[in-house]
Amino acid sequence: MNIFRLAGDMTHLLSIIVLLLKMNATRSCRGVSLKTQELYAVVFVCRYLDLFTNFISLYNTVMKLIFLASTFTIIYWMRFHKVIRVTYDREQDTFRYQFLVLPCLVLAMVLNSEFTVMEVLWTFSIYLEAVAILPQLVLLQRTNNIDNLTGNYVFLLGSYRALYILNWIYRFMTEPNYRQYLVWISGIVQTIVYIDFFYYYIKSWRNNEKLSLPA
Amino acid sequence: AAGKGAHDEL
Repeated sequence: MNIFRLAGDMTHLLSIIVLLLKMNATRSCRGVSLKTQELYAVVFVCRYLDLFTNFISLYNTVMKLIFLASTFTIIYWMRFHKVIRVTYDREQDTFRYQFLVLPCLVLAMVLNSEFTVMEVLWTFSIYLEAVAILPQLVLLQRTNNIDNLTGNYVFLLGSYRALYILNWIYRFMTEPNYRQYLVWISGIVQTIVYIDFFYYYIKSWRNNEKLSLPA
Repeated sequence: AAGKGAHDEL
């Protein structure tokens, strides 16, 4: 564990806490993409199957359980909470799952380091995570008034991936034989997906304006 | 921990 990895994990955790607090405090999920949250649920379930087979550390296990529980809580609120579910932008959140899930599944079957169920699902989760934010970004673009917390949520999520890249560089330089090309390339793609958002987020912050993304 | 071994991240 190095400082970049820890900072990345904490940023990831913070992004989810921001989203949970926002929804709980405002009783609203306006501007939040249920599709992205459900894709993250698929990502976490497929990746953390090793909770049953492989113990890495208490930190690792606890964080995995927190990510799973918090994501399923968000989905539950958006689908079933009496007040919150009414505020969901169903008509705007139209991204099709299959455009992301199917290509990632095919890619994971072809490009993996071992053709076993566990390994293919793990690789699938790596590919899917890289693009899971897309429905959220599309929804943000369609939302005229992006509230601060939704903007912060996406910004923190993007920062988490950028910090992971620093973590990989650090590990590559300090650990012998540490390399994981599929994870690195997916992580870089995932970070690039955010660059456009980062640009407008920082611009609106510097100009003290409300965040809005050009159509 | 090359390739498949590197599953210690979140």
